[in-house]
Amino acid sequence: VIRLDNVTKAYQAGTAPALASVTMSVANGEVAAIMGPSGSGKSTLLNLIAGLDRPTSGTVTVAGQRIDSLGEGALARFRARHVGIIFQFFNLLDDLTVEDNVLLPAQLAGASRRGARARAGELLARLGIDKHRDHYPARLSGGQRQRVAIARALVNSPELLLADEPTGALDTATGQEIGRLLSELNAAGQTLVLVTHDPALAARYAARTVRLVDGQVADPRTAGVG
Amino acid sequence: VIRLDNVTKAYQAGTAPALASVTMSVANGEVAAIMGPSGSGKSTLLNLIAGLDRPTSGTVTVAGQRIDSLGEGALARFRARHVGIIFQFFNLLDDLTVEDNVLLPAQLAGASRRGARARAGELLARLGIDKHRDHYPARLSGGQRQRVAIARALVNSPELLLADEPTGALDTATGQEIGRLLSELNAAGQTLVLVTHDPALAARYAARTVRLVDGQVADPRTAGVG
Ligand SMILES: Nc1ncnc2c1ncn2[C@@H]1O[C@H](COP(=O)(O)OP(=O)(O)OP(=O)(O)O)[C@@H](O)[C@H]1O
Ligand SMILES: Nc1ncnc2c1ncn2[C@@H]1O[C@H](COP(=O)(O)OP(=O)(O)OP(=O)(O)O)[C@@H](O)[C@H]1O
Ligand SMILES: [Mg+2]
Ligand SMILES: [Mg+2]
Repeated sequence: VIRLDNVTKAYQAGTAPALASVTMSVANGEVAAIMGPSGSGKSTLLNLIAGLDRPTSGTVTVAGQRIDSLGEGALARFRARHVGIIFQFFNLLDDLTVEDNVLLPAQLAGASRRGARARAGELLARLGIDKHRDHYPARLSGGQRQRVAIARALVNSPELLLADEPTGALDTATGQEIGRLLSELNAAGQTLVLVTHDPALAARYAARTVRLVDGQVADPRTAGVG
Repeated sequence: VIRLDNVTKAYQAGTAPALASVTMSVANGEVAAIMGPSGSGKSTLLNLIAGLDRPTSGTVTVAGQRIDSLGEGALARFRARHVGIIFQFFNLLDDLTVEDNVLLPAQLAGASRRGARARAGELLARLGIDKHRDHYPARLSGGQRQRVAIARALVNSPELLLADEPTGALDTATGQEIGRLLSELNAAGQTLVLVTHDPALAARYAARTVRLVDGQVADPRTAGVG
């Protein structure tokens, strides 16, 4: 369902590219972990898969669509309907309550407000932060904010979840709870690309691990179906 | 060198306090780890020790000074000279280069610019990010930004280092490098309060671990010299 062909991303001409000739794919319903040293290109890879950025060269195909060549409007609609994203730094809106942050993708996808509110409530309760529903992000702890970001990514029950270090700010026990939640969603059919620094999380939940080093896939045999 | 006596912090009257009657101390030259579930009060505790916030009741004493009752100016001077802080979300200034971000505490402490620049250069090199010296934080990866925050906290060689999850955004290998660096500084006399979700980091480098649960010290025997 995801395919990158010879993808290179150089943020500035003349500097070392953040990703260099990456070819890889992820099958429908798979959990693929992406690991690698700090600065190796993991967040960049997720941004390209989500269509939040464009490759310098090469093609990115998601669910049959050439993500790298869609226009902004089409990309936004595509993401709203099919993709949930947990950002490395959460990207919450400070002027919206926790609940309204979580509801944002549902609004963008034109979902029924009542159904979305029920779904948001379930997720917040499952993540142990429903008592913060009407609070603003500024008064939440780091791990509480991360859980708001997780709830927001899941509110539309997207087919594809892109998670950039979803347990980075969490204690071991809460992190394991997140792992279980992600695993249930995958069992129900969701495809998951999981960027993580936690080898235990990858080992436990991922069908395979792709290692990035200096913007390249370290071992082409892990890159998935050719 | 740090002592909290019966410290309570309630962000809003009538809500459950973030910290409740916490009594604990840290000896000069010690490494004390603070662990606990998300939302248990760890960042709040560090903010009170740093004087970035005031307790609702109780006293906070650092290096002989009643931190909870100093004025803003005295607090800023005290921190600039004696305390290095690694924030959970880094708190880098987007309009300053990496190098200028790192130099900020040295400027505030009135240190010689030449000495400070040499020190900053050493730290950036040790942390593997000196090639980003003239870049702005927005174009750095998560773990690169965290390393800038670490360098900034250390530029004045402070006697007391408060670290809020200093390896949260880092891969295992880089995280171990940070652990070694902190351990060397402690061997040279620096006191370290280390908030971390990583049990391996705490086990390896901390003389003792204080567990917070719902704003309270879980086991008073870990609270340090009475
Ligand atoms: N907007 C940008 N402009 C220029 N360079 C960038 C930009 N964003 C990232 N980079 C560079 O691209 C490289 C890869 O960054 P990326 O954020 O993908 O790394 P990462 O693997 O996610 O790292 P981490 O584990 O630290 O989060 C880094 O060297 C970084 O400095
Ligand atoms: N500015 C604030 N106003 C109101 N409540 C706050 C504020 N900051 C934190 N809190 C609350 O205080 C409690 C403790 O927060 P704190 O940030 O100290 O937790 P923490 O242990 O650092 O958590 P984490 O591991 O998730 O970073 C949380 O329940 C949080 O919601
Ligand atoms: Mg990243
Ligand atoms: Mg915290």
